[in-house]
Amino acid sequence: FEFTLMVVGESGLGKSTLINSLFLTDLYKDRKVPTAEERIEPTVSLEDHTMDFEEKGVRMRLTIIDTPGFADSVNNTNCWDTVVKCVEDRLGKYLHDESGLNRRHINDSRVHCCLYFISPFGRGLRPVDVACLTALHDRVNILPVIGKADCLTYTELRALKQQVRDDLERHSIRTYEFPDCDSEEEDEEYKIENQKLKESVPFAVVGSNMVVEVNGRKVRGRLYPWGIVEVENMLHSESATLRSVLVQTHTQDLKDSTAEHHYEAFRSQRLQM
Amino acid sequence: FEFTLMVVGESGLGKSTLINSLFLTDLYKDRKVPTAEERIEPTVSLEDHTMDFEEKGVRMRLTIIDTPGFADSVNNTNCWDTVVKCVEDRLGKYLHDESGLNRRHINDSRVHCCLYFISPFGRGLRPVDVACLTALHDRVNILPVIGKADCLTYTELRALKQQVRDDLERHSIRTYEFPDCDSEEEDEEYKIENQKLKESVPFAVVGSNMVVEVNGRKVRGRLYPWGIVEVENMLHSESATLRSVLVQTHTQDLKDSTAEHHYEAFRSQRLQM
Ligand SMILES: Nc1nc2c(ncn2[C@@H]2O[C@H](COP(=O)(O)OP(=O)(O)O)[C@@H](O)[C@H]2O)c(=O)[nH]1
Ligand SMILES: Nc1nc2c(ncn2[C@@H]2O[C@H](COP(=O)(O)OP(=O)(O)O)[C@@H](O)[C@H]2O)c(=O)[nH]1
Repeated sequence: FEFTLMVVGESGLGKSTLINSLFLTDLYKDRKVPTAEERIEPTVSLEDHTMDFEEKGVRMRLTIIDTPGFADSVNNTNCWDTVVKCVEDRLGKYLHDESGLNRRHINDSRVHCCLYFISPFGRGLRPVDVACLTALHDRVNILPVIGKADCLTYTELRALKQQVRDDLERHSIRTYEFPDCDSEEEDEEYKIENQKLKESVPFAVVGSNMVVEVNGRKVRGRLYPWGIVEVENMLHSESATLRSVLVQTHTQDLKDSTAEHHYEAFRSQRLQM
Repeated sequence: FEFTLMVVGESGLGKSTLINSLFLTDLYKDRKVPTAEERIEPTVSLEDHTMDFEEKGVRMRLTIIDTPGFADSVNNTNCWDTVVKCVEDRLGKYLHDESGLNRRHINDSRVHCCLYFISPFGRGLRPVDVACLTALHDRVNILPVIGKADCLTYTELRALKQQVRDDLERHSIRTYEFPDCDSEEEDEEYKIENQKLKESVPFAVVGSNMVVEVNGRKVRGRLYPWGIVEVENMLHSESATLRSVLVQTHTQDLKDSTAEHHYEAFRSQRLQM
């Protein structure tokens, strides 16, 4: 199973911590963080990390593309170009390989899903979000998430999710659509679960590199003076739901949608040029 | 007692909620918030609100200058110009009044303190922060604060405070200096308290418009599934310390420093032009 996940969002939204939490790794231990002076000139770089892991008996080679520097400067005009180029280059490489003589073992390095991090401090989508999502949504499956969701009370989170959904709709931004169930084969409970999943987007995620003790159990969490946020507790965070979607329930559909929807659209545009 | 406080920082850092919490008002009830499209073009506006209140028997006319739109666009180049102009216009007005015939009742509308909000998601100062603070620090007393500090664990907060202090030093940014005690007259305990105050900068603040019940008491706070953050609890937030500095312990020194330090520097520069 090969899967490529891209992670996009301004620095400080907890992206690397979330990736570590989701896949129990420490991919970013030696990351060099640019200082404020280095970030005056917009520089969006892209970093690749590949890891093998196993979830519920399924072995997966997961490639994570990180986008440090995104929207971190004083002037962020077109900071999304590097991101779009990365997605298109990988679609282009597949097209090239597919058009070649030896088509037997094409490496599928296309981006199967883009986790777009939305700040919990916004009132919905910010201008950079709208611009970047508009440039990306026809090229890759987008799953918007609200990072550091532990900064929001339950009421604020519900309001923000609604504002984000309204903004996505108002700007005609198409995010990844969870496929509907075939009414023949799926049972009622599955349909209800699926509907709840659709309505949870954007997922409110919390991540942590720390282990804390709660009622005798050791869990990933954030220890505050007023309480402990548990990353895997569904009342505190939707990180577990996101993980399940990415590596278990919707892995295949995300790959199919990339191949049949985004890639084909890209291919026909390219061939017509 | 007339005091003018300016509040600067990108939207979503809890500025208006903090002002409401500090001064128990609802200044911003009818604020209109621009949508993402309206914010594509940088527009920093300035809004004035004046209120009278009493704290510990002292009556105060407090004017708050808010800076909506600051650093909220895709391209934030020079977004601090409007803020600097506001401070300089008020210094200029005082100079004009002071140079006039009738000098008996000059209205002191100079900005006595600028609360600069730093995001708890940064790794210290961001490029816009450095640029804005550099433009402001010679014109007005700056008190940097970390907004929405309830998003940080105790360890993260200590690290961020240190990073901000290092960045301020590295960029030679001068923030408001709490005056040292005269070693003759002040007792040991006062000196220790004063030293602790200096070392707390930037103050980590939390604000709330909600009242929650904690152990039978009604307090301003934020109700999370994992606990309650109390705005006035010194273990949770330094908002009470900030309020005390602004309206009680350092009100006069902030006004003196404005008059004797920032205004005089401005005046000599203006007279030499
Ligand atoms: N409040 C909160 N802080 C977090 C969360 N995840 C990470 N952090 C903290 O935010 C800081 C930056 O996180 P990082 O993952 O490096 O952010 P990135 O720049 O988006 O990759 C670290 O100090 C983390 O401890 C979260 O879910 N909630
Ligand atoms: N986590 C957290 N959220 C806050 C805090 N203060 C305000 N908020 C929330 O942040 C949102 C925006 O606050 P607001 O004061 O309008 O921010 P402003 O744009 O900087 O003036 C509101 O939903 C508040 O409830 C705080 O101290 N911590």
